[in-house]
Amino acid sequence: KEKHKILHRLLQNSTSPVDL
Amino acid sequence: LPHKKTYPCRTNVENKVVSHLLEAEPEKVYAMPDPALPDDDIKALTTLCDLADRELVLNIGWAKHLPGFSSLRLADQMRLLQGAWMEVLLLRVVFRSLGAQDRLVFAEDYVMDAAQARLAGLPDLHAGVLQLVRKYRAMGLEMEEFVTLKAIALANADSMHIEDAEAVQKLQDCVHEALQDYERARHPGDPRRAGRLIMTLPLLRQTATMAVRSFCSIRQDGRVPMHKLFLELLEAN
Repeated sequence: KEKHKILHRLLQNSTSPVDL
Repeated sequence: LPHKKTYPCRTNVENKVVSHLLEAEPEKVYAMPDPALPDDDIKALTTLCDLADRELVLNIGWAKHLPGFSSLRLADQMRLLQGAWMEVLLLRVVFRSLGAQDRLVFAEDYVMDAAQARLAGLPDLHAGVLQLVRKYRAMGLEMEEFVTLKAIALANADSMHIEDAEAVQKLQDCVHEALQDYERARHPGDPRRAGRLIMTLPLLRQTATMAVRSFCSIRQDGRVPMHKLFLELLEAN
């Protein structure tokens, strides 16, 4: 997970594409 | 970025999943090549990697809209995206290029012909993606089919390390069924259309593998700056 922290963070974000 | 938009309902087909996927389709992204850079392979590859990175952010947001995707375990969500990110990116390029003649529309402001692809060092990839474009153009790929195929590609990522295979299978069945329902209503005279669309996925997978290899080798070369998310996903492959 540490290795893929951005993907992990983006998936955990509750909102979708607008949430940049 | 504004997100929501509505697509005109082109058919009387009321498939909830397909409508939902149309709604979830991300906004277009512009490449905005840096005018300060000389027109060489580095500029082309830098532009492509930057564009891909920004599209990936949108594609992750898109994935969350797939029915059932957000209910998957986080680890499985990651594995599906790590397995299918390039297929999703390529399918979007392919769909944008359907109306272009032998050129790939990476973005409205970034269209690449064979000569430019040679300059960028990506002639085989360009030819491979164009093969997909021709295949879908011949079939008359529709927006509804494109969004559904993209979802199927994600659900079909075939990761070896899925924790809850049953839940992933359910997601796959859901989008597969949506495609079949759509085709039954929209193309009742062509019972093989859904199957023929799904049978294009091996070529998509093969082309995506080629793309990932090309960008891994570009990365090893070290001359092209790459953003972190793009690097993360390259490493995942």
